[in-house]
Amino acid sequence: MDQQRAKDEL
Amino acid sequence: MNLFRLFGDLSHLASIFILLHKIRTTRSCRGISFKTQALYVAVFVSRYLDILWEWVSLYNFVMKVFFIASSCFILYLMKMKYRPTHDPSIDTFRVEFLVGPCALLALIFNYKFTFTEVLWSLSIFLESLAILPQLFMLQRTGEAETITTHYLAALGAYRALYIPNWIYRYFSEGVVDPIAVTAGLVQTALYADFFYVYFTTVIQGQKFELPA
Repeated sequence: MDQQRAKDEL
Repeated sequence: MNLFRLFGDLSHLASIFILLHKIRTTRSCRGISFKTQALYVAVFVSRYLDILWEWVSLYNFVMKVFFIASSCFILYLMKMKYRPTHDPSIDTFRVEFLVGPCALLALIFNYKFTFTEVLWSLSIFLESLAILPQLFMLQRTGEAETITTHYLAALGAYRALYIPNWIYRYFSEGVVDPIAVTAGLVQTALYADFFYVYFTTVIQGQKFELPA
């Protein structure tokens, strides 16, 4: 499981 | 992109148009918290300024520009054009109690200790609490114009729809954004009471009134 910031979300 | 997120974003768009419609048709910003709107400007500017150096997609770009521009425009309408219709004496939530803790949280919880990433975290935490001055104002007056409640419902639906979006992404892409998810859950929970009254009164065609 990757923990990261979803850059495509607003 | 999945349908939950698309409808969440559309709901967010709708909320802005409902708010603009309310201000224009009633020629008043009565019942709208200036503090909440000012917080949204801070949220969108701090989060979406990345359009200057990061390209995601045309959809992403257009939405970000729209949210920055519309939130600033709403602030202009409230502060300049319809200023006399805004009553600061009922918009009394102490915003400094929100910004301080959010800044601290952003410094502790972020994906990278850089200026822009901390700013992004701050915007996420701030957004989750930005509605509080508005809800506080609603609590104080005990009632709201129907159009204002539609605005709040659309705004609440936006973050609520992001929750199934995260669940979907977890299973389909195996990614999770714990900062956004935690803040999103808090934000949606804040609307619980409002949604209860909204569905039991406004949707049944009655006026939104909080029990005394």
